[in-house]
Amino acid sequence: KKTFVGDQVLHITPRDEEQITLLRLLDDQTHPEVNYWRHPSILGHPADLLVPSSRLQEIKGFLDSHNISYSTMIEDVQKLLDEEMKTMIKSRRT
Amino acid sequence: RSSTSTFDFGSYHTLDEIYDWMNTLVHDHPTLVSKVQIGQSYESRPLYVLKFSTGGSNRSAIWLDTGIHSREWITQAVGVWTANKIATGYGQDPSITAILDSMDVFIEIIANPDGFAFTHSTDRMWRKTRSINAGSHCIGVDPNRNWDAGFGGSGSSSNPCSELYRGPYAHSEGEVQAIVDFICGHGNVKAVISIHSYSQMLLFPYGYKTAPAPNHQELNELAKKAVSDLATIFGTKYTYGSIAETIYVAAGTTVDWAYKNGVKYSFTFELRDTGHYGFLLPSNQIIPTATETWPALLDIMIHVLEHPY
Repeated sequence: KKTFVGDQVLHITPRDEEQITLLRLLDDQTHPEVNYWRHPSILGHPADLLVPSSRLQEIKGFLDSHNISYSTMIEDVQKLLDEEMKTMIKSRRT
Repeated sequence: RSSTSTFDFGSYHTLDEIYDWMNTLVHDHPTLVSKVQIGQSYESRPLYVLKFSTGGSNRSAIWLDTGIHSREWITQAVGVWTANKIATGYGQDPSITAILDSMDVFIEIIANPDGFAFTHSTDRMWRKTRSINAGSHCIGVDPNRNWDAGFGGSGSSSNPCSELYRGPYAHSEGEVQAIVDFICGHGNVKAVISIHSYSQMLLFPYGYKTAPAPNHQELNELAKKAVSDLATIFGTKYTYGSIAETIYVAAGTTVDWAYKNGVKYSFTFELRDTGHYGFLLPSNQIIPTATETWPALLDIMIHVLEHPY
């Protein structure tokens, strides 16, 4: 089973059309492990990007170098998945 | 046999558990609910639709689907809750009773069973179908870009490795073709509501172009009422509008295909949430999400009932 230890979801707020275009480049490169949960669309709509731990530095560097503002929406995806599984198992026992 | 009264609607479930629960629902409401197999998935799993009908022949119908993007687990869970709500509400709730006394309701709770099974077994974040793409090592097609409505246009990808891969041709995916065959074969479907997550939106055609749909004003008014009634439950704020104007131009989507094929009341929901959990919405939010979605669904269904065409 695929694990997501240390993988993060970044909540990205593009400031202008140019930044939206740059964000779309990440998608066009379509590295299978980096994927948009919410695609960059129109101004005022944030994008959410799942980034594996192995590429966090690179992707954050890309965003920083283009002054694209972001926050971390999910610090560790696997922690949420573990919690989700624990809750499902508990429900089954009940 | 398990019972609908002991089923935990506030928990996420596997494909087998949901399929088993569907049998239980049919067993508990034999004169109202039946299960129809409309096809099979790429990996040969059955595609089941729950039919809610009080009789008559080929009545006007409302179609709902959940889980076409497999990782959007809140949608399948809302589908289960909603199916149970309709089954238990008939004869008790005047709105549900009025709808089912005149119309049939079809719910496809697991529109992408291969993807859903894969999210449980291997990759929780899987979105697409599981079909093999000739000449590529990447698997799957985005079933919400695979419809014959502006197929191949903006907002979809020709790259099989993309999450937005449209597939080699429209309706290449058995999961999509099965719905097409069913709705076209039925011939009297008056509303299609396709449920997704997340970002709290209620959207309608067009997705593949920015021009307003001929029924834009009516759909917009109905969406406005629906999101307003949704917000009365827990204050959850939804935006609404055409797909193209509200998020982005997206070609080949379910609702555009339905609209293009004569289904005037064609909507897609994006359920909770914004900026917290995304596809990993905790299970303690299933029932609140389903509960608040219900009045919006009901608004659309009642509008369809009261505006025959």
